Amino acid sequence: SSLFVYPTKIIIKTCGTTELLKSVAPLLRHASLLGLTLTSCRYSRGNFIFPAAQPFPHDTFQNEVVYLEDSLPDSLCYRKASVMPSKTPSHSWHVFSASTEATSYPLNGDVMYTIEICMTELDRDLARSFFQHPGDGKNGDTAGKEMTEITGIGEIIPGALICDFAFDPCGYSMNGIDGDRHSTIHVTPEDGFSYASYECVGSVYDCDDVVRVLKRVFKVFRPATMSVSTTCVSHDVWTLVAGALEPLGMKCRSCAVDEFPAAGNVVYQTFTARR
Amino acid sequence: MALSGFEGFEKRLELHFFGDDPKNVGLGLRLLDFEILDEQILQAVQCTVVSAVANHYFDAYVLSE
Repeated sequence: SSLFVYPTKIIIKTCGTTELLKSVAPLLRHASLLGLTLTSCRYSRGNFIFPAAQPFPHDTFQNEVVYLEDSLPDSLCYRKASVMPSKTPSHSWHVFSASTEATSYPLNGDVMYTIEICMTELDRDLARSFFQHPGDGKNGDTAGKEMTEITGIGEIIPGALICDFAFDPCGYSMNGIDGDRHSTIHVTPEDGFSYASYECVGSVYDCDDVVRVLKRVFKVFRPATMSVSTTCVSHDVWTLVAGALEPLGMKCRSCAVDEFPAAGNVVYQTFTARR
Repeated sequence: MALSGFEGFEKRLELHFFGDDPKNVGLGLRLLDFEILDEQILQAVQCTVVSAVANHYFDAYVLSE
């Protein structure tokens, strides 16, 4: 799981049975004490592998939306919740967005995109790299650093400063910071429910980076199933995704598009291996 | 598939604010004490910080459930 704190933006991404939405009220309270006013909110997630294990309000998307609606101030009057479907069983993308304005463009003119990748059925040999070796004397920091190196994760964005951590007995998380841009990876390597996620932000003015990043991420995990969500107010970054993944043996099975307040266009694509 | 295991799929929340005080030279939310983040916000989520890094622009924390 990861937390990113920017001067006027906060991103929290948590897995397991965490109760993420319970952070909204204390966050808004403390932000208000700093003189900050909420202007937009975006919540997203895929399909849980073990939905029955999720506590309220994460037990259903409907409850999550109601909880968010109740937690947000009335000033965020442009609101939308949607489940974006796919043809791949057990894959859909849940998005809630709320904003004080119907659309939002950055003041500095730079248009950013966010790409969120969810991968399941990781290659077994590659997933083995995310298990610790009992008795090797390594702690979470040193084992995490080793995993970053041997898996090639450190090469996905070569200039990024990486903060990594290995969990005992298995699992891995890392945050990358590259100027004002973050990236993050989380891995659950156990066979039967293996999962990895990747997220990064970028500027549409160098969106060719998306192709390089997607190829490198794919080679780290070689998943059987991959979903890619791109969020951007004004650019078709998503059109580059299939061009990056299909030469690697992935086939695009579905593509769903929807528009959300402030967030812009969310495009949800699912891919499965041809093998 | 296993009957139960660790849920990998994440929930992701992104909040944007307005009104950063110029006196704070663009620090805004970064002025939140670590204790507040850890004890009041992350505790509500049921997470703790296991590793952190920062640069001129933002702070990044790796969390454990």
